[in-house]
Amino acid sequence: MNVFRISADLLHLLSIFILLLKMQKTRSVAGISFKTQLLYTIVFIARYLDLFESHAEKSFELVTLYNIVMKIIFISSSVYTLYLMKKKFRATYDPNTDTFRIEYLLALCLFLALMFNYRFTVMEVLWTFSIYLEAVAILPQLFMLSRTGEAETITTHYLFALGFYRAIYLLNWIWRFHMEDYVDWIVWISGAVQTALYSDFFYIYYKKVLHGEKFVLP
Amino acid sequence: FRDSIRHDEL
Repeated sequence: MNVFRISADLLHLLSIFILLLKMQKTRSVAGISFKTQLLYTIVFIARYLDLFESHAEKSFELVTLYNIVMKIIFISSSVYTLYLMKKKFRATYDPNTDTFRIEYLLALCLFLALMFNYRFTVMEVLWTFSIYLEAVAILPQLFMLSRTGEAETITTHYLFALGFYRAIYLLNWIWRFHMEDYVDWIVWISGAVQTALYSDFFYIYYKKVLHGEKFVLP
Repeated sequence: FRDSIRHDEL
């Protein structure tokens, strides 16, 4: 555990908090892609299946407890978000702007996970699948943003926190590579792709929102 | 590859 990793995780938590705040405060899910939220829920469940494995034989460290708590928060908040979008604030969701085809993303990531993994077991392939899927899970949201052409400021704060936490993870890996000889190519390449997908968004967020303007696509 | 794969990140 290092300062980059902990800051990234806290920023990830903050992004979830901002998303929940946006929905509760405006009592609306307008501008939020249900498909992206669904993909995140699939990502968390596929990756954190180890929660249901026996922990008895594992050496118990503080970081294990930390991971367990975070995993439970990530899964439950993403399921709760789906509930808010599908039930509580359903009337404010506009499916006509959320038209990205996630079937292709799911199929591509499953294919890649079956081809490129560290070990060909169910748990490992699902873990790898979740890494690949997380890298592209934001695409429906960015697609929705490009279709509507503008976004509420609080929604852009959510996206910024979500993208920026991935950028800090890159620093974490550089740090770990130097300090622990840590190498994880699957995570590194996916993480780099994931962060790169935000570049246009980061640019417009910096140009507009940080200067007090509304987020509008040029 | 590694004997036991331990994914210690989130």
